[in-house]
Amino acid sequence: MLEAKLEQAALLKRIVDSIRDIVQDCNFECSESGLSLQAMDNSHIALVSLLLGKDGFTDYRCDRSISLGVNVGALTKILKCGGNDDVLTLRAEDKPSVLSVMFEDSIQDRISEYNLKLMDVDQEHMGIPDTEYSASVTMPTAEFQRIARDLHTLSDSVEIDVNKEGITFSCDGDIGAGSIVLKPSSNIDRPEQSINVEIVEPVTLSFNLKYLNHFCKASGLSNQVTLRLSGEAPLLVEYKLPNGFIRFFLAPKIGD
Amino acid sequence: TATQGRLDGFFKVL
Repeated sequence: MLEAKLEQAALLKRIVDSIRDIVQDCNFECSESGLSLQAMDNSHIALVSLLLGKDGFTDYRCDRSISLGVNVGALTKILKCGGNDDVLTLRAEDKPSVLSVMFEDSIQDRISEYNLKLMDVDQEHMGIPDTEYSASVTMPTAEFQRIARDLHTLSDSVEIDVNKEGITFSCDGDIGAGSIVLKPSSNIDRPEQSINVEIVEPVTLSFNLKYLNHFCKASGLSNQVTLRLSGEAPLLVEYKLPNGFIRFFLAPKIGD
Repeated sequence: TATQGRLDGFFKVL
């Protein structure tokens, strides 16, 4: 059986919030080592890959691997029933038909428990090859979120150009054009504000801003986000989690 | 205009 306790429900609430625009139904895979998920959106443009290692939980026990087929919208509704600061416990039997979600509010002495009906989710598992990326840029999540939001007011797509000078986001839409240039910088007092650019060779690719804005829902999970780009490979947008990560892959736009 | 690529070509189904 599975029994997994999180000190703060906010972590799972934010994770589910950040994937629900991309994925409707998915399998949460629970194993001895932790909880993971891999799912593609219906149009096969974006893929989300989540790992929450067992050490990211206050308590974690999973005797044998369990696959939890979940409707993400339904899980979102249940998670909204708990407070951000509540202790959250997930429980499931070995061949479960429901996932038990328990919230404990120690201040109010309030315990609430909900059972989410599980479903069979027929899902292809994709092999994600190890990729040598041409460029990796780590920046504050708030900055990336702002850029994606601002440029989406002008256009549906953004061109991302990385060279040794820094990273440029630019777009050209019906009402006009915009661009933002970020240069590498290090902030010793506030390292989360640093911008780090690692580059093997310059790279320029275009991406759909609607998806980038979906990914930015994960901004509350981490202070920094890393973008990895290569050739015509999918963009990797990674947010680090306590003992894990949430990674989004986005297929680039092709040709012009 | 650029067309939106798909992931299928990059990731193989296991």
